[in-house]
Amino acid sequence: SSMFVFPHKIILKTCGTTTLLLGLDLMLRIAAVEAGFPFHNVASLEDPKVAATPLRVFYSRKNFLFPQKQRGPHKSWRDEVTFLDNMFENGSAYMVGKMNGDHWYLYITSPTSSLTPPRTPTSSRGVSPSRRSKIPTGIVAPFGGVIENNADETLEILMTDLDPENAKKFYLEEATAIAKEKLFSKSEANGDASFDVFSSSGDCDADGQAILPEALTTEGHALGTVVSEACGLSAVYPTSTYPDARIDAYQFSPCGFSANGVVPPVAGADGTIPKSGHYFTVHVTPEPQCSFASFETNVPGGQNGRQTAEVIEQVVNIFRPGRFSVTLFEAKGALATTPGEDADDSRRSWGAAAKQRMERINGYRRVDRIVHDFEDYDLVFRYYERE
Amino acid sequence: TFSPSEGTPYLTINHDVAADLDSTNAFEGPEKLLEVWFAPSAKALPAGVKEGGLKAVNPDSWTPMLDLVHCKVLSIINSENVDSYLLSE
Repeated sequence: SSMFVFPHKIILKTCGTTTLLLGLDLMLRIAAVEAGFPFHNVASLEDPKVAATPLRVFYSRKNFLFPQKQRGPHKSWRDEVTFLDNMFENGSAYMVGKMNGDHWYLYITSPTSSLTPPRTPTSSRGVSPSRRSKIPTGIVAPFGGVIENNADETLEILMTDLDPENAKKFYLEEATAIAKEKLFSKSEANGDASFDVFSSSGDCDADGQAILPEALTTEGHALGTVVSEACGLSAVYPTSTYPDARIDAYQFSPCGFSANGVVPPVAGADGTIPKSGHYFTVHVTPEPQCSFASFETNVPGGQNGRQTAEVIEQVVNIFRPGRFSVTLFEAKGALATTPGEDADDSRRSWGAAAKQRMERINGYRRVDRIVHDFEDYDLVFRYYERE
Repeated sequence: TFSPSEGTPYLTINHDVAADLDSTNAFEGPEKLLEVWFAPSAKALPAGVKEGGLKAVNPDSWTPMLDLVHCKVLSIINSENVDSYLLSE
């Protein structure tokens, strides 16, 4: 599981039987009390029910493999939607894909309430609780101005039925063997025959993947780093292209793998560095009876000349799934507001070509392509099966 | 040897949690994904919001929220624009 905290938004992604939505109330409270974001559901910040007013809320997930084992509001999509509807105004729920196959659920709040913001109270930044039982979203009154559409893009690849050979790398035993082999090679070169997964030097490899001193890491983290390199994950956003990129990976025992990557922005064509944080996150459950891997990133497609389809192919080749879905969320203003880019015709045609390229992922047949045209986002869901 | 620049994100590990995790009973890979926006961009935080916005929140403050979710922090990468939390479960 992973969490990414930006100045203006938070992303929380959790697997297993976690109860993600049960944390939402407290998340909104923390945003109001500790970060100072405006609230509209209670009269004062001291009220324990205070909740910051979110601009947008997105909640999504693939269909569960074992839905009956989930807890709380996650036992069914209907329960989750009821939970969110009871919390927010202007929410919409969707199911995308085959009902009798792999599909994907989305709940999204509408920003249209921004056009009719509630009256700003005079005595505090809150309003009487009696006026609102649900938390409004999309309000711009405290900000002033109109919601701007930033270059926002999220790619998610959800892979099932992983190739057993590829999945092996995500077992502790295999990871340890790879680490020993790697360290044996290094030790031989140095005339040292020790087999410790921890480095005594604390140096980083040339690709920036540190094998840290034991005091600074754990076996899970050290092996996570080894697995990131061995499986090819480190090469998706390599430090040769992204010098300050950093991966934090963990190899679970007896199996399972999680990694977060932070990819600092690179300078645009005009030399300016956008103030935007980019991330990627990978989670792997390799057991054959429930094998699954996910990859998610907001690194924009086309950055450094790499098309989204190339990233998808590179990720899919790590796992060789029997089937996978790709969801691509793009803000409609992205083309017009990408720093250092002009929204000219050539850029648009490049974008069209990039999208066409996604129809052909090597070794896979694209089965479904479903487009949702939201008010300020485009969502494209694609589903592929191995040929 | 690779020499990171000054802007390189840095890592903090929660040894108490990360040392003895057991994933034997894991069975459900597909994740639940929640994304909550409080402002249109990092550059457009509303008046009254602390500098750094949500990134200014003490990492420990997220712990009770993550307890409700049934996750614990394994490690954190702090970087200029985004902080990444690797979680258990």
